[in-house]
Amino acid sequence: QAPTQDTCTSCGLGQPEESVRMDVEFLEAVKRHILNRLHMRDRPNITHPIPKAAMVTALRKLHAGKVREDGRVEIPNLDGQATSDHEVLEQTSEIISFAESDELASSKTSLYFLVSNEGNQNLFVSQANLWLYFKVFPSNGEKGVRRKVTVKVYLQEAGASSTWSAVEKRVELKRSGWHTFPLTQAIQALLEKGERRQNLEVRCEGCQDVVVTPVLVNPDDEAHRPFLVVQARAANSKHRIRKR
Amino acid sequence: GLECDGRTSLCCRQQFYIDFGLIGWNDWIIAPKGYYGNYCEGSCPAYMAGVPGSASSFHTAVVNQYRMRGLSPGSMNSCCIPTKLSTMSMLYFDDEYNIVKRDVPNMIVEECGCA
Repeated sequence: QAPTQDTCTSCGLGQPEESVRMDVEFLEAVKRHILNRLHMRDRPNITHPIPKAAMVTALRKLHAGKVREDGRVEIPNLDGQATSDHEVLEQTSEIISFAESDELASSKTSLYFLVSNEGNQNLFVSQANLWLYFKVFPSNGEKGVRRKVTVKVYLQEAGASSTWSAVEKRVELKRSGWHTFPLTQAIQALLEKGERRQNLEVRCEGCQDVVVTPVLVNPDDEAHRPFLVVQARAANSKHRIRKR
Repeated sequence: GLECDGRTSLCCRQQFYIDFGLIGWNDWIIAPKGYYGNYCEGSCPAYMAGVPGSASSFHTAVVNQYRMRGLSPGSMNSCCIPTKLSTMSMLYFDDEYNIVKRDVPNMIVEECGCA
């Protein structure tokens, strides 16, 4: 609106001040709305950044596609073309958790994950996979040789010394690379118990014999830091409904 | 749906964009860069209520049934509400430094109408 004589500087700043106050209040309301929809009481307190190398590696493994610049969801249709989906009726989540290790851990094979259950809502875990990077050190004349090792992932309850096997997988390695290990049931059980810390132990049978090593938590090799990808949805909406 | 342009007082969609960088939220929200916190505002005169395509809701259907029977619910006020909402996908850090990708339904107001 064009300024009139009544809104000259001598009239004070009442009107603009009120407008600014309204904007601030509206902004606060929108911020609260976003946090509510994400089931968060407050914004997370980020005190130290995640190493970029670890983040980039993990994001490349994201299952559910990319995030558009404006945030709108893209779901490929039958022709393989991306369409904007206005009818996603349920809230789905994908959580990438990076491995941590206790400095006092007696074993170098131990690591743990802190998996948030996002505001204590009932999450149904549809899939959870542990991603581990295996480094192959070929000796002279051994390039391209297939090596077979057995990887066992053990679960350990917090405070308990006993472990039990969760996954056993025969891995064939030709060169260094990422391998996945399913942990769906273990993570579902963890969230059902209301706990958030999952201790793991990774043992590799035959790795030493064939000069293979799984990369665990190593500050000098952040790009290959183990991580856990959990795909979950709210437990009360078991069916995914999509209108095209 | 009408877009608010400052010239109409009728029910319209007001665009409102919040840049996460400007409010200091870009340290925990990885993507998108901002949020379209659009909202609906404006008046809904009687002739706009239940206009096909503007708001297809159960309430609109009930009001139309009243009209068809010659019972004009004059005291019934019509509301300017979102009639089309879209899902927003967000990628962010949580308290545990996990990266979370979440599709949040009904986050963005795409169209407004009278119901």
